[in-house]
Amino acid sequence: KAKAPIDKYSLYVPKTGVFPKKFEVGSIATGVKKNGNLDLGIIVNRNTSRKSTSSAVFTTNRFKAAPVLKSKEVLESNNYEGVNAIVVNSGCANSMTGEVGMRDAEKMCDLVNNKLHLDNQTLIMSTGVIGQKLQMEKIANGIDKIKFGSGFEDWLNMAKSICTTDTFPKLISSQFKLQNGKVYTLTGISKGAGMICPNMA
Amino acid sequence: TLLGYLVTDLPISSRGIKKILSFAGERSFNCISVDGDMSTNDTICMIANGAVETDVVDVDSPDFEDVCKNVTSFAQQLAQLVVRDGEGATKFVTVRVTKSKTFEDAKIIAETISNSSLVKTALYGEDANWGRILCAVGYSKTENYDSLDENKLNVKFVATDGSTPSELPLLINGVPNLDVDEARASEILALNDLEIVVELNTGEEECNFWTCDLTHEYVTINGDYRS
Repeated sequence: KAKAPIDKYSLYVPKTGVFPKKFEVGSIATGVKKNGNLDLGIIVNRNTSRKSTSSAVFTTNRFKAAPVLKSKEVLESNNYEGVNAIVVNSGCANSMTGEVGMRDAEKMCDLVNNKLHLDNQTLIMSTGVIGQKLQMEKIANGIDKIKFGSGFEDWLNMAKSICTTDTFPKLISSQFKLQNGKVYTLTGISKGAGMICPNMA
Repeated sequence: TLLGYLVTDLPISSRGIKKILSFAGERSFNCISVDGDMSTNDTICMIANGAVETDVVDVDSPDFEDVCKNVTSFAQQLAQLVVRDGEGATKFVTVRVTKSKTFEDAKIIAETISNSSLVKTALYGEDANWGRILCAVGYSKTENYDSLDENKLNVKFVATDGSTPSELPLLINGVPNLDVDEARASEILALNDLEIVVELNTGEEECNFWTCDLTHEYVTINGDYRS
């Protein structure tokens, strides 16, 4: 049955947004994606007035990809505090890649930690084809060149950089008020279009 | 693969953020399905940097419940976007299992309906095939059958566009509705957004799960993803 296509991009992608204080984002096309689209993004916390806190839920699939294992280790070793960056690449899942994949995930985190002067404070996520090694030269080059900003376009590009078969980037942002009248902001980015039935813990 | 993160400038304690993400994730990202496949990489993380000058929100703070509620509804919006972008999807479907004895049973039943290829293809074909829904309820791997009583079961389609009657009962107290208005069924199923409601009538718990239809396009996209 042929149906009129829905223009999901115009329906669901915001045109403006307000974002949490002291976060910056950067994205770049490293060449891992064959079509030249953005494929690497980093979010960094620049707030130094307090230690950040963090938490994560991960796939319960018994075969966990290297970035999942690495992020879990970073969170636990930091006692869920002081994690200040997340690096995400798309195009290659770095899954089922054994020791080489684990080393690549660690290397990616190290490169981001070094660039941002952090001490083991970076989480990592990867998405894309399973069973292929990361093209580390391209990714290292991308991390080296990536620039950060905090404007709407920066956040939107960050959302685009983690897409795979997604037809639109998923970015939302809202502000809420505490009982004392103070306003806080929540921003969320997600990706996913297929292989979707998560059961994370 | 599902990836995502939530960032906020609110100061939250580490046990607070753990509890919030766990609660929100269980009712949002863990309640979506496009194709029933679980990735090796699914990850959702949350960072709170405390850039807002206010007291740290901990599990016993007066604001905690409210923050938890806000994060949950926010996470649901973000999770729903993934389903709306399901590969080849033309419909966004909320499967609402209500009046269950336990939340866990409601979730298992909602997930089973959401993952049924036959339910999803019927949604694509706009066929009011309640038999497939009922079938999925019956094979749900609930811990026991306490939440299920076939004589109390109601199944209905619900329109989300404000048109009336908004509800179309297909099964009432376990008995098929022989007077189903097929024209109205077609109208509801032609909507891009619709709800399937399954009332178990054995308790007070409920779970919403979000899914999409299964289309030819899904096969086209996934037939050659790697090559």
